[in-house]
Amino acid sequence: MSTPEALDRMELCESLLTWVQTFGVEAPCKTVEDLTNGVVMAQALQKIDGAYFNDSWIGRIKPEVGDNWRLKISNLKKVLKGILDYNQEVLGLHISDFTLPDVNLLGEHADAAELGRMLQLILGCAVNCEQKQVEYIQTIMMMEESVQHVVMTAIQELMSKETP
Amino acid sequence: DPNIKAGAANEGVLANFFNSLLSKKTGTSG
Repeated sequence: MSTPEALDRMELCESLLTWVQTFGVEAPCKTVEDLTNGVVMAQALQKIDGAYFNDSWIGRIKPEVGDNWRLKISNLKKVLKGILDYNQEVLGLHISDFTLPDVNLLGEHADAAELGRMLQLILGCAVNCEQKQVEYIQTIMMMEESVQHVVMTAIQELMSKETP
Repeated sequence: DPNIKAGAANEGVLANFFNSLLSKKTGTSG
């Protein structure tokens, strides 16, 4: 495989924010700020694999955290751990040499680059999950070309860092 | 028009990538 292009982290965030809206989750997901409490990401993960990210798992994510950044970070830590565990336990993939999202920067400062990394990991779960991967890939193929390009580069970057 | 050509080439790259991803997932060729 050719070397993936370097990702513009702001562009990544913007494109993946557009992508996450295709999940049609209940919680608002238009802006970076909307995603800093982890609720949208948890709901998207539940749509990706409801058996793994079940009601008991999502019940640990606090839905009403307001502006309390400590609670936001606590939610984000659970989401990130869920993603990493899912990769290992279900997908059998270990992501090495990938800079993990800094949940403190995301929760406290709504850092777009960190949100981009987090959504990139969720994208990896979507295109690798057994049940609905085809549906998710086809949805991406229906999106605007510029978004597709960023998504492709994000998947290539992830694939280059995944080891069985 | 070079812009149209570049656009078409980009479209081809994207289609190739996602189709190959799909065929890897479904175990089908093409």
